[in-house]
Amino acid sequence: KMSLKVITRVSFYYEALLKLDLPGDSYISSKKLEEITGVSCNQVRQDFFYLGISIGKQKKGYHVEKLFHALRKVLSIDKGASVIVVGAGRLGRALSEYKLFKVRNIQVDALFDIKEDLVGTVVDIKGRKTPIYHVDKLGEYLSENPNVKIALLTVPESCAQEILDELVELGIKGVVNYSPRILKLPEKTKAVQLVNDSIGASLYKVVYQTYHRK
Amino acid sequence: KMSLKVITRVSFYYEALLKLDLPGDSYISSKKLEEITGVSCNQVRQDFFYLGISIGKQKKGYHVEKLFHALRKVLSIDKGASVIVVGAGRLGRALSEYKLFKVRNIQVDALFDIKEDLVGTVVDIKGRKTPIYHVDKLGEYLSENPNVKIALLTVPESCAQEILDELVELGIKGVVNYSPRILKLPEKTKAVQLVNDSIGASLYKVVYQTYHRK
Ligand SMILES: NC(=O)c1ccc[n+]([C@@H]2O[C@H](COP(=O)([O-])OP(=O)(O)OC[C@H]3O[C@@H](n4cnc5c(N)ncnc54)[C@H](O)[C@@H]3O)[C@@H](O)[C@H]2O)c1
Ligand SMILES: NC(=O)c1ccc[n+]([C@@H]2O[C@H](COP(=O)([O-])OP(=O)(O)OC[C@H]3O[C@@H](n4cnc5c(N)ncnc54)[C@H](O)[C@@H]3O)[C@@H](O)[C@H]2O)c1
Repeated sequence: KMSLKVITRVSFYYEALLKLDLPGDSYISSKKLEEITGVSCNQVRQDFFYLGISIGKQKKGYHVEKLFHALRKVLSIDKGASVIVVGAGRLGRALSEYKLFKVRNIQVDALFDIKEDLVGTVVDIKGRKTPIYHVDKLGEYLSENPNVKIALLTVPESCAQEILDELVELGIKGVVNYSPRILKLPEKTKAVQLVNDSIGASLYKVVYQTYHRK
Repeated sequence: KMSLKVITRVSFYYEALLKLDLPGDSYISSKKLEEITGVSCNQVRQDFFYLGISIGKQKKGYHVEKLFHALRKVLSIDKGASVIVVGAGRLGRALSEYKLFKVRNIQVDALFDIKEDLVGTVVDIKGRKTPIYHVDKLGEYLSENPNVKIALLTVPESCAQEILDELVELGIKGVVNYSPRILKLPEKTKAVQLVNDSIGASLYKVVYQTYHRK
């Protein structure tokens, strides 16, 4: 079982590969990965060595298809992961349709909302019509789909805690919280992973670097 | 001038403070910050010491209002930063209205798009009506607003590179790219910061931890 630091770096490598969109039978160097992810090529090579990913005999770099395969396995998404989105507003729908989720084998199977004009409609995810249900149907949906263990929380901050409590109650094991509030997990739920995500961090770096160059 | 690692941690502390929403005259401990950001309380204390932020005489922890002030200064957002959003779709609008941007002194001053039903409308950002202009007006807008140096790129990946090229041409100095593609900066533009952001990383961690606990 790997440390979260390694998993985080592995997700950066995987993300970089996805965004480069290289042909499967091409090669990528640790130097290129350093350029894109900011992780030193030494650390990259060290990680791959530790993960049993080797450079081919011809030392051209790492074989892209093989690397994809290995990284997916490490991230446990080689079998694919089904997630739900609660809060089918702008961020919720932008996330559901985000191309990289599909390519990553992470599939949004359903969305939930309370707005009448959203409930009962579908979101088109690469040709697959994904339904938006009423949030009251969460319990029913999760008992019929016990393989769904992860939820993305994109509701307004005023109801984020209450929705989280319900999800935990219904057996969800992992939640990514996008609302701008620190949420609490009930005492006895040690087995639930709660992560806060935010599109903010990069913006700070850019602001800082931009204003410190002049 | 600080290393990006320190800036990144500082942005986590700032973000954590924002999301905790504590009264300005209360105190926060390094332990609490460790709990929320995952940065060890030793590192937190070390960073604050380095940044000249001290614990009050009563050792209650760090004074929240003073801490906010100091962190904003470090991040260069104490004077506020004006940014524009190009691509006023779901992600673009979700970002513009994101409560934490306003609180962070990062202000979205304008959005740009090509869709007829969006151009000419306004986005309500905490009561301030923010206009959506046609992307053809980018040049005109930036020459009239030379203080705007940063753009958030939330257009479809097919036109992301072309829009980036134009922004660089027009003097933009910092770009956060949200499209799922690695963009290239023209050779001679060493002074432009380009950062790729993605709401993906946290999801991988949650998937990994969720499937490795069973
Ligand atoms: N983390 C980030 O970087 C970031 C960026 C932008 C927005 N946000 C946050 O993400 C959230 C969504 O932002 P948005 O711009 O998409 O807002 P939005 O208003 O477009 O979407 C919120 C949706 O949640 C639905 N909703 C409300 N109560 C609900 C409930 N009880 N159950 C199910 N659905 C419910 C609403 O009907 C709406 O469709 C907000 O909390 C916002 O602050 C985070
Ligand atoms: N980084 C992430 O985590 C993440 C998550 C979700 C989506 N995305 C990406 O963000 C982008 C936007 O996603 P979305 O769901 O908001 O899509 P969207 O279709 O709702 O928004 C795109 C907007 O860009 C506008 N546009 C198109 N061409 C333009 C041009 N030449 N100039 C100006 N505006 C133009 C469109 O009219 C539309 O309003 C996509 O590239 C998507 O893949 C990233």
